[in-house]
Amino acid sequence: KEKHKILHQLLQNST
Amino acid sequence: SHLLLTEPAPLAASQDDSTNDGSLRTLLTLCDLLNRELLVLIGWAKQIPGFSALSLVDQMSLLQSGWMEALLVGVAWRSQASAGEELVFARNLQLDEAQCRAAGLADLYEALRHLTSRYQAMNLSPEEVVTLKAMALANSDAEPVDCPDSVQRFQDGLHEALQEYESSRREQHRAGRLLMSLPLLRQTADRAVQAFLRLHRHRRVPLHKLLLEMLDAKA
Repeated sequence: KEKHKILHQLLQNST
Repeated sequence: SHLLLTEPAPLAASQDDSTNDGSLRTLLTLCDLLNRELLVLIGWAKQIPGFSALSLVDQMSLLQSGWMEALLVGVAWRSQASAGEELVFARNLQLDEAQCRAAGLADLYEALRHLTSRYQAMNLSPEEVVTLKAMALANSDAEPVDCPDSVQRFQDGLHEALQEYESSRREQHRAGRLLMSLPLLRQTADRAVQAFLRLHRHRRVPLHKLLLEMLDAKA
């Protein structure tokens, strides 16, 4: 998951 | 109708001016556009009914697996209207065969023109295009899947919408024909991913972080 941190962050943003 | 409403407005390319090399400039402009399209795509995915009900792991898997297919549906749809045989990546970024060849994207050009003419022959409606795009994401055969039942429900919802739409138009065979076009989309996306990975690895074209991360997930 560390490898895909941008996608992870973008999905977690609520908007 | 929900998918039509949430379909993002097409992006414009912002011309790269960091180099005098014309074909490198084309590539950098294209990769910048793709990176921004990816950002928009992730926001769009969250608005597809059922997507946000998936676990975060499954949302990531579907996007990592299906992002290029979803983006290419848009490119092929926009390229249909092009009089010359250009690929319409954006209104201000239309590349013909010679430009693609010069940029090392001859294979991508051929694959995308093939997909475009298939869509052209099918005479897709906007409703079908947005549904196809969502189905490409839902049907991306991501592995591993955290909760297969939720992913199945997500797929079923889209399939049901498509069938309802086609039966309202009394088009008995359309839903099946659309589904049968998905393998070509998968094939085209695989070739596109390979083309961009080649650019990065062999020609050392610098890519934005998100695009690189998504390509790496497919490598």
